[in-house]
Amino acid sequence: MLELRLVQGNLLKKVLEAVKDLVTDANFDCSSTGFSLQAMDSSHVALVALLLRSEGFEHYRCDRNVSMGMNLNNMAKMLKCAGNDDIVTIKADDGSDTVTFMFESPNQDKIADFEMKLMDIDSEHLGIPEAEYHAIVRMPSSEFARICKDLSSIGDTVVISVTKEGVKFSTRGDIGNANVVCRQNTTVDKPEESTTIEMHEPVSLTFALRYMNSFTKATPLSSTVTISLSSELPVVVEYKIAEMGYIRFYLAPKIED
Amino acid sequence: KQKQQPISRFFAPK
Repeated sequence: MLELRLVQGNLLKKVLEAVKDLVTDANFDCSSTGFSLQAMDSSHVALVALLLRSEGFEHYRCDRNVSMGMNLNNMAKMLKCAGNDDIVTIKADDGSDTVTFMFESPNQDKIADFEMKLMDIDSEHLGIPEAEYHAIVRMPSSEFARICKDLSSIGDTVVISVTKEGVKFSTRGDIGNANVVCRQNTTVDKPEESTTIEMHEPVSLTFALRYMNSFTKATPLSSTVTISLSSELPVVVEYKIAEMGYIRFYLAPKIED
Repeated sequence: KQKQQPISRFFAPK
């Protein structure tokens, strides 16, 4: 028996909007730790890892570890039917081939049940080793989204370089090239508007902008984004989900052929 | 010319 009650139901709506374009089908794993997902995109270039900790749910019952295979587009369709202020409960019976999403309006005057068919998905979990990153950039998530969108109108790839001067996002394409430099800026009033750069070593890596733009679909989940870079490692683009966990996107860099 | 690396080059199955 599984029953997870999330008062901020719109968090789950936002999570689905953030991953459904990158991943088609995925197993959601439910354990005493929380509700999680790890999945690769169809071309095995990017990986998404989601964790919603059990403590973040108002009620969390998970009698045994369960893995539920879901089509994320279908799940997103169902969650779109929940109101933004609705409480969402995920329910599944042991051995059942369906999952139920229950939506309750805040004043309990409307209760809806949406039952979705589960699917068998063969997927292996990848081990993500702890790593020391050469540079960690924390910046407003809307700013990062804007840069990725702007650069993708010029080129297909972005070079992210971190030096003492700041973090530089560069692209080049048929019509020309573009560089956006963000300097460390902690003097603003609100911490969520600041840019901080923790650099141990300068680093410069090239990534496909198509994936970066896809990651920025998670922008509504968090006002800030953390970009962790190390040469010879996938970049980690992390959006913290307040009081609940995180969504992390890993993207392998491009190299000279 | 640049080549896209797969994620499996960095992360192995558990």
